[in-house]
Amino acid sequence: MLELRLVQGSLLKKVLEAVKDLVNDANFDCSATGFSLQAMDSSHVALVALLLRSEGFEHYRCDRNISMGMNLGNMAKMLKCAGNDDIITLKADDGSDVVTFMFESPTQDKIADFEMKLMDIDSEHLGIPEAEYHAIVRMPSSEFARICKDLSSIGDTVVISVTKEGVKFSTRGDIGTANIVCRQNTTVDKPEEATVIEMNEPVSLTFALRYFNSFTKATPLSNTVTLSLSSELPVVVEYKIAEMGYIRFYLAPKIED
Amino acid sequence: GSSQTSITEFYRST
Repeated sequence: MLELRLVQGSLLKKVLEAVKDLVNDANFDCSATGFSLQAMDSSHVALVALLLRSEGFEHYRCDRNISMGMNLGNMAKMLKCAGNDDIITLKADDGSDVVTFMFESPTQDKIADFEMKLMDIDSEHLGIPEAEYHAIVRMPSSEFARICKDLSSIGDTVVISVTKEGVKFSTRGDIGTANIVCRQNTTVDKPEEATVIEMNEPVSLTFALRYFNSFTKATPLSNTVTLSLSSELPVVVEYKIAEMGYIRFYLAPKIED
Repeated sequence: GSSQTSITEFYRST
């Protein structure tokens, strides 16, 4: 028996909007720790890892570890039917091939049940070891989204270079080149508006902008984004989900031929 | 040019 009640149902709506274009089908894993997902895109270039900790749910009952295969497009369609202020409860019986999403309006005057078929998904689970990164950049998530969108109108790839001066995002295309430098800026009114650079070693890596633009669909989940960079390792683009966990995207770098 | 590496080249199946 599984029963997860999330008062801030909009979080789950936002999570689905963040991952549904990158991944078609995925297994959601439920354990005492929380509700999690790990999945790769169809070309195995990017990986998404989601964790919503059990403590973040108003009610969390998971009698035994279960894995529920879902089509994320269909799940997003169902969650779109929930109001932004609705409380969302996920329910599944042991051995059942369906999951039920229950949406309650804040005043309890409207209650809806949506039942979705589960699927059997053969998915590979990757072990992601702790790593030391050469540089970690924290910046406003809206600023990062803007940069990715702007650069993708010029080129297909972005070179991210971190030095003591700041973090530079560069691209080149048929019409020309673009460079955007964000300097460390910790003297802002609100901490979420700061750009903070922790650098152990300068690093410069090339990535496909198409994937970054997909990751920025998670922007509504967090005011800030963290980029963890190391040469010869995938970049980690992390959006913290307040009080609950995170959504992390891993993208392998492009290598010069 | 540059080529795209797969994420599975960095992380192993568990």
